[in-house]
Amino acid sequence: LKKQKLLNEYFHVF
Amino acid sequence: MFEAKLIQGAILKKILDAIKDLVNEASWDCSSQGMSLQAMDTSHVSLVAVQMKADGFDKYRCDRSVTLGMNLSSLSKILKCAGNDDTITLKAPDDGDKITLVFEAKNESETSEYEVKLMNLDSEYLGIPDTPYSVNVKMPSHKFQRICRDLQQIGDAVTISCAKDSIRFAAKGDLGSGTVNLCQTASADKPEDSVSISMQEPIIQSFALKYLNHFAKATPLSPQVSLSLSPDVPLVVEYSITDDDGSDFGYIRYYLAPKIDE
Repeated sequence: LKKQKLLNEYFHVF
Repeated sequence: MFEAKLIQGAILKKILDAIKDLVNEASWDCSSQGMSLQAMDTSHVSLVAVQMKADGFDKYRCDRSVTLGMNLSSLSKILKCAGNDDTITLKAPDDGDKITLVFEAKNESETSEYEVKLMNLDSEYLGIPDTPYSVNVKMPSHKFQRICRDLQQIGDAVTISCAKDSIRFAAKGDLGSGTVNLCQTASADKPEDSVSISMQEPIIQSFALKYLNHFAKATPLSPQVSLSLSPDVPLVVEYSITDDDGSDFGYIRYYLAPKIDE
């Protein structure tokens, strides 16, 4: 099964 | 005062069609350079960034940078009231709480004016690093749309793998599996039909097709779509927007976080 990552794990949230 | 006039109003209609189902509310940041928007969908799995350059408008005035917070489905409903050939003008006073949209028919016999309330959105911004990508694929946008639609019948995720001169889209599910393989075209007779691949290193990544099918709603804006991939970073799907005389007006860029093995 594949886990959906989130953008916050890659991009810094201001 | 902010005022932006676009004779090719259909571009704005298509941009809203391309983003309204992904993001409900967003702010347009208007400056002397142009209009831009950046927003994540509610699940924080995807992000859309729109850029419309000031010199792509037929008239553009922005005395002070303004942020126009809007409900995009409302804006889209209003833009549906504009004809495909209408000139669209957006107007907003610097400290106003609404934006006015003026639609002028080609034969200048009919003018419509709509007002949309603005919203105060405390939108969070994402810093998107400029990374060099291992793989960049440029392909016909209608092909990408069809592949994503077809494979979503098979499964909810697509595994994209890239070799030197071909890109493969694969999906599997309860009913079975499917793969689509696209080879790099030689000098295609029509550039918009070409598939070109530049690869620094091979990649294989999986993404949710639900989001890719949302992204593909931007297909009417551009004959080609650009996919950029790197191991364990979000996919970038970009539609560059050119106006009728072929000058660069801006882009719609979508980012999608990958699905990884548990």
